[in-house]
Amino acid sequence: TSATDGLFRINLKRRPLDENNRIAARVTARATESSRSSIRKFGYRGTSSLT
Amino acid sequence: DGSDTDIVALKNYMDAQYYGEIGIGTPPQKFTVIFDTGSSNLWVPSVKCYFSVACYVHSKYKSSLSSTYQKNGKPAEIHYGTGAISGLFSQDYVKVGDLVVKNQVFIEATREPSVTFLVGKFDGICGLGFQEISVGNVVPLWYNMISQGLVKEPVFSFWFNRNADDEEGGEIVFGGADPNHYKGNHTYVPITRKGYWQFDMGDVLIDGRSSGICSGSCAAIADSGTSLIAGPTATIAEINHAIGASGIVSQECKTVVSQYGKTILTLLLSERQPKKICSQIGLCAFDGTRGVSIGIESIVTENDGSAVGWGDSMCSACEMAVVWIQSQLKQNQTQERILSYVNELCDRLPSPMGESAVDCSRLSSMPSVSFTIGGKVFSLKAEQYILKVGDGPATQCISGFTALDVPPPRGPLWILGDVFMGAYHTVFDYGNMRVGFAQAA
Repeated sequence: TSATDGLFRINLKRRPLDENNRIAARVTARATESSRSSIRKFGYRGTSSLT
Repeated sequence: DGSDTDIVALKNYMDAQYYGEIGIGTPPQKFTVIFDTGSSNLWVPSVKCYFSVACYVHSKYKSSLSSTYQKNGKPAEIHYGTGAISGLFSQDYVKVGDLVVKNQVFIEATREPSVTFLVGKFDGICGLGFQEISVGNVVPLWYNMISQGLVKEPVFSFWFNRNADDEEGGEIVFGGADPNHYKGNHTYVPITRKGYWQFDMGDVLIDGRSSGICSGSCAAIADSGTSLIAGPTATIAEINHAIGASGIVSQECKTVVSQYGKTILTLLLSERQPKKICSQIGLCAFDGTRGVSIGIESIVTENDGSAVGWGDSMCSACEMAVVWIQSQLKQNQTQERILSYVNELCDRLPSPMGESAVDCSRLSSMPSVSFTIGGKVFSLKAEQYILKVGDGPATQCISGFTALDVPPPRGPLWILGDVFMGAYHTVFDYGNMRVGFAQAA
């Protein structure tokens, strides 16, 4: 990082797409789809809010 | 609130590939976080997280080790589509590069049950969205950077290095933009819905031709926390067809084309209102602005006597068919060719939020896909929108497009994730409430 020009730079690392995270993504996607079905079935409106 | 669920659900942290380091507390405890313009809270795992495996494989915040920690203690919970976290709000100093943000409220996560967070290489997420979507209405880190006078200009920018051979992953710059990482001038568009970095976008072009659905206008969000580009199913099916991506065969879609295709064509040619066509043929109700599902389960009998049922998906299939046929008519295609093409599109429908494989050897023949922003065309070449997984003969190619349907009035909506932001350096200008894009360098 450097602030000499008034810009604060943060380096980013990159994670290549690999087979492991793709498999995990599919598992998560299935779980999400299943929870969405439940939401529809019971008419529940989920919230992203302070509990 | 609940109406935002669809958008939050898109977040696919599993594939989010760019992350940086921050420090929380005094002395700073290091965490790897995703800098996410699609959310507004900062959270990291807590040392008090005992029952989630994800917490055991990531760095954890220990408040007792920090001299600047201040207790808050209110419970907090964030639901993402790909998982949820819960815990407690805390307050401490946060070090981002050389900047130290004082008294930042963040979430110490004590539960991270999702496999997403278990496999993720990042410890937490640093939201760079607006306070309007901040859970608990917490003041976001970026707001505190500005109010504490840490940056000269209320602007931050992203550069993602899409060159896989380079070690450098990219850069986020607070206070401005690094001229080394873009070419030419940025094209700026105003924020149309504060909360997300959302703006109005024009037509999406496939090989220079209109895909139809956004020829009026679509909403778009610049989202650094999403890997791919997500958009309406109808357009993604067209892209899939153009790049040869596999899709799921939709029987409802094929039924609509075979039974109603000619009628839709005729109605469009007679200049009926396209939005009313699906209600006119009885597949949707009309709510005054667009077709809506009539919620009726229909049963038809197949030739072999078995009964096949279909539901509201017929309405969606019809609306897609109308967009496709309309777009083909504008290109002066013959009726026969149009119906054949639309039938082919039914084979290319993407799974919602799913990935589509393409043939790596066909990259050179794949068309460009372009987005019209601020009256300018931002094109992506196949090399830019296809992701390669693995090496050598085992290399697989994945389309950088995925489907997400958000109905009007909030949609149709596009999420421009890392695939787009990798090609176009993006400036988030908080002072002028605008987003800017320029070719990345």
